[in-house]
Amino acid sequence: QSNQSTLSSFFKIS
Amino acid sequence: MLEAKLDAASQLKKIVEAIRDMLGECNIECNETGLALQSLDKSHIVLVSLLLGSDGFSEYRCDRGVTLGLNINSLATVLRCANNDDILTLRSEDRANELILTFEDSKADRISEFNLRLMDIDQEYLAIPETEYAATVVMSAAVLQRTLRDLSALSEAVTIEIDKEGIRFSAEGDLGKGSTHFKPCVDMENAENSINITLSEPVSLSFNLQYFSNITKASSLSSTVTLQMTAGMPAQIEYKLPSGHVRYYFAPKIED
Repeated sequence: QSNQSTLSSFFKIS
Repeated sequence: MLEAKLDAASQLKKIVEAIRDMLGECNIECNETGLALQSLDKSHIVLVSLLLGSDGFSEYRCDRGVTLGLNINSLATVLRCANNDDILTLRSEDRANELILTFEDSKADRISEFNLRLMDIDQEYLAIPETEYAATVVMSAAVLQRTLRDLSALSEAVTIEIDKEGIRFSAEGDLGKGSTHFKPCVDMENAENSINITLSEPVSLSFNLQYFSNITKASSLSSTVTLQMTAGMPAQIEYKLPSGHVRYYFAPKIED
């Protein structure tokens, strides 16, 4: 089972 | 003010077609070096980063920074009114609330003008650090698009494994499973069919195929695509333009 990650969990949003 | 001319409207049409499915409203930042856009899709799975250097335009002038807040689908709608080989000019006055697009045929006996309303968009930006990726693959953009399309018949996800033997795409679903493996190769006659792999360690990542298929709509912009991956990190997928690039950062699926 795998889940979709989002970019906000890797990079900082400003 | 901004004034930027392209010899063929098709150049901008193709770029907009490559990003419109992922983006709604976004800011295009214009300055003397060219046009740039960075925008997340609604679900924060893909980031689109577009750079169009001033050298890519036949004429380019932008004295002062201009932000064009645009609805990308509205831009696409207006661009459909241009013939592919029309000369296209983008114009916007300082602090104006509209972008003026003109389309001229090469004999200049037809000139169409469209004014697109600009918007104030409060946009989120991602700070993406310079990264050394574990694996870099340069391959034919059309072959990547075809491979992913084939596998999307099997599953909604694709797994990409890169090692020194090559790059392998695989998918598994209710009807069964499938995979395509490409070995590194050099095609002297058709350089775009070569597959070049640079690797510091093997990588395996899975991605949603619907999003991947939207990304590969950029295949019309470049004969080759560069995939860069590191385990557990978003992939970087880049299509080079004559002066600039369309780049996507793509969040992977993560094992539970």
